[in-house]
Amino acid sequence: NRMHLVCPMSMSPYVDPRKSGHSIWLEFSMSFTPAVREVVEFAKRIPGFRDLSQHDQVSLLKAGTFEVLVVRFASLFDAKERTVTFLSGKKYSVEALRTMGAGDLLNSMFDFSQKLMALNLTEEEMSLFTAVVLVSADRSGIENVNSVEALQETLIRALRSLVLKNHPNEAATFTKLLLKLPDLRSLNNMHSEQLLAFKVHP
Amino acid sequence: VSDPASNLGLEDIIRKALMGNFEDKQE
Repeated sequence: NRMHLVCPMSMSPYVDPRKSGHSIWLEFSMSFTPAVREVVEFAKRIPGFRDLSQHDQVSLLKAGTFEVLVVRFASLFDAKERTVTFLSGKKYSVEALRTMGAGDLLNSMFDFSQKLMALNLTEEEMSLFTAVVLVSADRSGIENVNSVEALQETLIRALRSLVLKNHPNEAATFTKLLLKLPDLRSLNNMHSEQLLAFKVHP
Repeated sequence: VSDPASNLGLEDIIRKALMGNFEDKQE
């Protein structure tokens, strides 16, 4: 039984069937850990993030890391070429990934990436939007919701004025960006379901 | 495992990456 890890945060979707489940997880973990560390470093630089309690910083990062990674790695999903680039730099076609078991999540990732790229955000806008994405993550584990909400409001206000300044003739850009937040939440839910369904046999 | 983040060991990676931050704050 061949197994596949259809996630661009791994080096390759092919899994060596001779390896133990534990070593497969270990290798996968080693491949996505640098990206997660970058998300944490990014979070530390968000003004106000370090003022949240340690518990709330961890909770937001736990809930929001996947959503941040989706935004940061949107360009790995090339809707024109219909390919996904994995960490090794190798591209895999949608058709190939489908035969490995990729389903609705892959379609939704392409759809999201294409719409986000179409907004042509500057690096500064993208960074501020990513900060908004992180502080807008699921709040179920948050202790001090008021502090997180205040931080979210400040960041959204800053994003709004930046986007309006840069795109004065495209008033819809800011609204389209905010509408990406529920899209990301739904991608996160689909991804969680896939993770929970993924079984590694020892 | 009912929590996908724990399943991936995400919390551990996050805590370790944040650690320097908390040490900075204590100094």
